[in-house]
Amino acid sequence: STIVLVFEAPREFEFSIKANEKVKVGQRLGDV
Amino acid sequence: VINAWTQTPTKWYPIPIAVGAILLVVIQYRRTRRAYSSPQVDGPWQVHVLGALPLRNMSRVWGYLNSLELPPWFRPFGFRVYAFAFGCNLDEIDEEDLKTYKSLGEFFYRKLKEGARPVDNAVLVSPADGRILHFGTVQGSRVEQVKGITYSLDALLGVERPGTPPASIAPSQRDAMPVVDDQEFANVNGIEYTLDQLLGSGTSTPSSPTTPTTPSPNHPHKFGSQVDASVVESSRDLQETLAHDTSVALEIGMKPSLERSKSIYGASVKTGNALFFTVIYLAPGDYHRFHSPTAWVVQKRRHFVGELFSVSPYIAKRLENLYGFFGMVPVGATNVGSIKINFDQALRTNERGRPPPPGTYSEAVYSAASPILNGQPLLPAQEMGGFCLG
Repeated sequence: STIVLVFEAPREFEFSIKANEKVKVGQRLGDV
Repeated sequence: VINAWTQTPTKWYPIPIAVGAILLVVIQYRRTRRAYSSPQVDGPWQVHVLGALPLRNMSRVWGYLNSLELPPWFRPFGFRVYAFAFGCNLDEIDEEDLKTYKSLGEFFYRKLKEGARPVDNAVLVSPADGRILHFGTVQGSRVEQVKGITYSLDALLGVERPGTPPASIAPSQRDAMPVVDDQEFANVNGIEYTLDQLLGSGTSTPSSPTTPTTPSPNHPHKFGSQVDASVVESSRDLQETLAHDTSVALEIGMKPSLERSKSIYGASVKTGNALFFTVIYLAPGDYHRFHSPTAWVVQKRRHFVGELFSVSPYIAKRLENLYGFFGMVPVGATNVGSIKINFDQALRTNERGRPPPPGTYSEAVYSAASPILNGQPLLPAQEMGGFCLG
């Protein structure tokens, strides 16, 4: 199963994840 | 020969009407079959091998087995084996007594203990346990290439630029080439889908699921309210008849739109903003419920009928940049299941029977949930639903 998030955010938005990283519910994905 | 040609008497016989009717039926059948013929597999040998496997039927059998009720004495043993094989952490599940899970499907849809997943204060949090396959920004008509796979999200914005030439890559070539078509879209779960269809101009009768509609690709998508995020579960290529995939797109909005600038691609993006995406893959051993990634209001849902397939990151990595491949062959299909959304009891995915015509979807709006907010409000990490087995 796969989930895709597509969203509009301020340009300053930065991901705080890496590709192939394991994530859990509630974990930070990014912030402005 | 001459004598035979000239001396043989000619007799006329009436041809039975049935022969003519049968001939017309055969011609029509062949024409219809040609129109809906299955896509041709093309590409490296891995594609042919995987394409030859009866993955769809195997998935159905696997899905059926997952819903069988297991004997109580077997459940603890069987689930522990499953947990060991797929890396499930049994210490964090809500029901620690494994006998309470009657089938593998129920175990698959297990809940976690309260507090097992602390929620970060960030504006965007992960909606599910899994692995980040890709993430990045939408640059122009394409998603910034990440980990070797290129997307095009031009169709997300629902605007077809005047004079834009149609796709020049034939379906049979897609699986060997990166994205080139402006009307193509994100490669999700290995399946192409157009987000124009997901967030585009489809209209619906408020507060009730609609009959399948075909959105117009030429109608520009206006962000009538600011779209903060969409959750899309798998998808289907709506420009080609490819492997079916169920997708449920949730469109939300938070504020009324302000004056928006238009990019050169006709996208309506607020000044100072940009489009971002991330793809999260849920492995078989992962907690399979999904939660809200942010504080938002879900306004509508679109359901593209199909079947669920799974594409593992291993397969995705082996076939980097084979854009379109995943849209043609269900790679690594492991199960058949359905999608549940807690606040949408009408949603029924993975139903048997005649599928709706390609490129159509059913839509539901959630304005009844909160007339003031015009949708279903959700808090960060609030449970939304999940992926069910069986």
